Amino acid sequence: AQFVPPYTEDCRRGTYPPSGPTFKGIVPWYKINLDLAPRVRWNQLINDKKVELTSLIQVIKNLANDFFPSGKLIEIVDKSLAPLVDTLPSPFNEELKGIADVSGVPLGEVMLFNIFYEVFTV
Amino acid sequence: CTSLVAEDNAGRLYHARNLDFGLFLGWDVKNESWKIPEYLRPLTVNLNFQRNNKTVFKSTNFAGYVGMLTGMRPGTFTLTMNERFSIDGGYIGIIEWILGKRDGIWMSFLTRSVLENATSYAQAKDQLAKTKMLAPAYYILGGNQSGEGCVITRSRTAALDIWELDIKHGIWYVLETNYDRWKDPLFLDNRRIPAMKCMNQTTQANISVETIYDVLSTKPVLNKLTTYTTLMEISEGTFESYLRDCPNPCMPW
Repeated sequence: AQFVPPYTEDCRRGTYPPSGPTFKGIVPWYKINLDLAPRVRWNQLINDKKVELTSLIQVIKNLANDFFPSGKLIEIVDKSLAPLVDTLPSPFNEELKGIADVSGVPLGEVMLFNIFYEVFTV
Repeated sequence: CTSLVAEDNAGRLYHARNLDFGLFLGWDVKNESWKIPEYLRPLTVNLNFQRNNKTVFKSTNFAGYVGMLTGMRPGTFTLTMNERFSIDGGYIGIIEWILGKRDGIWMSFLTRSVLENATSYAQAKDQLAKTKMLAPAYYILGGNQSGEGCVITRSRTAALDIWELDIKHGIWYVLETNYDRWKDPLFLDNRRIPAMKCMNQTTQANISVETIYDVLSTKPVLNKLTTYTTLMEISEGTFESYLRDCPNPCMPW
């Protein structure tokens, strides 16, 4: 039955510790110091993941541009979502600004990434 | 997503999740996978939030995302959030927010706020059930005492249902995918029944971090949207996360 959608397998056994084709790697640990100012507490992590974050945002922009080839949607995101950051409660507003500073990703696009889950509940 | 809280015969509480995200957001023809999970995997990190050099809470997160979807306040409670789809969805909350109606809270910010500030299972449950939000959600909460585990089904304004562990009546686990428990899941997206079948086969006597990983590794509970699996056990402070893949044949969701 595994080869017929929905590809329902017999319950797996003995898969732990993780290995094999369904395991893509361990997740690295980072420390976030809440005693630091919100604007700088994500700096180390974002420095390390700057390339990956930029790549994800670019994929999202490409998808948006597939639907709106004029580039208007991303223009709206950059112009309209950035001021919205100031309406977020502390410390989230300052943290997003810090992430935009370090990553070089426009603030509106950082905001878009952070509200993705809300947007896709429809 | 699939989240569950389970209690073993000794009263130990386990909490685990598969995070699935990125449906319909671009298909990579070459790799036969969704694009967003491919790009989210390298961004996945475990975070240890500290104050005065002491851990306040731990989380599995995406770099650049400041809200929380998965976390543990060591020794106190564990928490995951699953997406709940609704016509009265988050986009309405966002529009209200833009228009200046800002009495609700962003759902992943609420998760973080609870992890950061709530000091007991009861307090966390109360905040998750009663705080007005911008989008509907399922909150899956585990505590540190026998019987402390629940799924809170939230609309934007209220808790529609709180489904709790009830060991005396044989409910030794609660399991949530992305559908209200009183409704059948979409027939094309039924991860609930396969997951429950595997939990029932495992039995309460054999539940552990290892066997829960087995359940979350069984297709279609594991699917092409699955980015990571997190396993938590509150009494030992176990917090483990693994990046996942679902080679063919595998359901796209």
